Amino acid sequence: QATIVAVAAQKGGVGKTTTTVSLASAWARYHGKRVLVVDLDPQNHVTLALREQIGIGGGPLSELLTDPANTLEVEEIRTGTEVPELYVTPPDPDLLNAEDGMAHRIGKELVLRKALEITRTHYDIILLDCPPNMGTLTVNGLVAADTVLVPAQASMLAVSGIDGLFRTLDEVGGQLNPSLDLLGVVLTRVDGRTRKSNEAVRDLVKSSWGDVVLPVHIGANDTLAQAQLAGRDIFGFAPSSRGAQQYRELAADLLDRFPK
Amino acid sequence: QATIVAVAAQKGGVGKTTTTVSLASAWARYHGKRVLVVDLDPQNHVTLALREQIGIGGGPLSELLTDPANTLEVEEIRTGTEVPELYVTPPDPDLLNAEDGMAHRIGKELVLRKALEITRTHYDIILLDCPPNMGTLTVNGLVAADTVLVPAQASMLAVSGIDGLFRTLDEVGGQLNPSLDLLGVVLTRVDGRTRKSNEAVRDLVKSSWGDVVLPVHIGANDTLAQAQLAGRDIFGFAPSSRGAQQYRELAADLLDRFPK
Ligand SMILES: Nc1ncnc2c1ncn2[C@@H]1O[C@H](COP(=O)(O)OP(=O)(O)OP(=O)(O)O)[C@@H](O)[C@H]1O
Ligand SMILES: Nc1ncnc2c1ncn2[C@@H]1O[C@H](COP(=O)(O)OP(=O)(O)OP(=O)(O)O)[C@@H](O)[C@H]1O
Ligand SMILES: [Mg+2]
Ligand SMILES: [Mg+2]
Repeated sequence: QATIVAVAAQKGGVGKTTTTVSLASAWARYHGKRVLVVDLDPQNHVTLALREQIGIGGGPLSELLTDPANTLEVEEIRTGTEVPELYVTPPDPDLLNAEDGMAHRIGKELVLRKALEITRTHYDIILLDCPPNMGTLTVNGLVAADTVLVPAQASMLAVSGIDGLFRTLDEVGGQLNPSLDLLGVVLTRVDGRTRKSNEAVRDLVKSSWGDVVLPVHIGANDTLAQAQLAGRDIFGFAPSSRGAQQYRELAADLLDRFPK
Repeated sequence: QATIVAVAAQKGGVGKTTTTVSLASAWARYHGKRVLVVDLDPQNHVTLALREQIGIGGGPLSELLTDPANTLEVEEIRTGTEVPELYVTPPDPDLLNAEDGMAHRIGKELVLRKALEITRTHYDIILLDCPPNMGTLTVNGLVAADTVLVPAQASMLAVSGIDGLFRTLDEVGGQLNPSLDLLGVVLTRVDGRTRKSNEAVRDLVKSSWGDVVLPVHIGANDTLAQAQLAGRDIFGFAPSSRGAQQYRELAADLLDRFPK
């Protein structure tokens, strides 16, 4: 019975995709976990970031999400990767239309959850990469999830995005997913040389929402971007890079924080 | 008769808002231009970034966009800032609903353009800050614009976003705004230490779309983020910072590139 982790942040470019892909790879490679990544972003960045390692096959997530019978399982459309035990949903150019197509559907926020019911028995961990907004796809991710991980950068605009996300979590938690847990906020792209603004943002987050910032942070490390240029996960591309070390550390830390 | 510049990029966090706000401030402060910034992003980051400098008053853009009569002008809802000659649309929590509200409207892509027809006679330059997607608000920006500026980071995912944007530009240019011009792609958050991947991305962009990368780039400079934490534009906050210098340079360069 998989733990389903939504990786969500309203702010653009804070490392949702990089974090999703890196954690998935670390758990599959180093912890013997069977992992599925569901790409909920119409920009299909998960498979773009891993494009040299993606298997062929699988089917479009959009078809599943707009199927009126809602009987398709994500397991039927996913594909494999070069990393044993790491699976992903393939790129789907129609995912944008799917969001519109779902707009008028009764119970539209529950479609993904239903489509993971049987799928989740096949994996240890399922990660959901969300787009930079609180639209129908992200909400489906939050409703389907057991817990939420929130990447954030040390910036005013990112912190304001956390606020928007937490308000959405309250709404979702209240009505649609009462057991939704918060893994925490992981600071990403941290510039070691900007201690003052890093501290200012940490204090701002702490004073607004308490002790939600995770102890492991991910520093700015261009190797993470280079790995995506090469279309490989960070551990295949540069396993001794600082980015790889920190994501390995985060992966190990988070396993102990999963809701029981 | 203002030049209307849409600042658009499908990728999140590439500096659309930072670029919009910095260029607007530079043109108002140093070039004697009367500038209006229209915040098309439901996250209202323009006024968040400038929050210590925003005047009171103005009205909600969402009301204008969903008004069936489509007779309101943006000029009626904008507000002033501490910078003389710099005006902005105030924060609007209903902008997200507006995008849904516009979905079924005939001619929904043309609403903003109409609402700027008289407004544009009051300004030298109007900037449109777009959200990180190609939805109705961004398309309204592209249809209303005379020219488009595309911030991009030196990353695979950002380059893939340029592709999505250019395809949208073709669609918009074909049917709704044939005279739409491209100012160019401005590389932002450039890390001076990562020459190899910077060059790799520049080559990738050039081979895909030709000579669209602008000569001025904006380096990674945390002072730009600190200015936003302080709620001030970069020139009020740290006028001799590298970020300020480069945005001043970009502002001067772009003035010569406006379509006649
Ligand atoms: N720790 C890091 N160090 C350096 N670069 C990073 C780091 N994390 C992410 N990046 C780069 O920053 C860019 C944004 O990261 P990413 O795409 O993962 O963010 P995102 O939140 O998923 O963005 P979006 O909102 O567009 O989905 C990417 O080009 C990525 O390679
Ligand atoms: N040149 C730069 N140097 C350092 N930080 C920067 C730079 N440009 C932008 N930033 C910071 O990076 C973050 C993302 O920038 P910004 O919000 O302007 O991007 P955006 O494209 O508008 O994002 P979104 O897609 O969420 O609208 C902000 O916190 C901003 O302060
Ligand atoms: Mg992403
Ligand atoms: Mg923005």
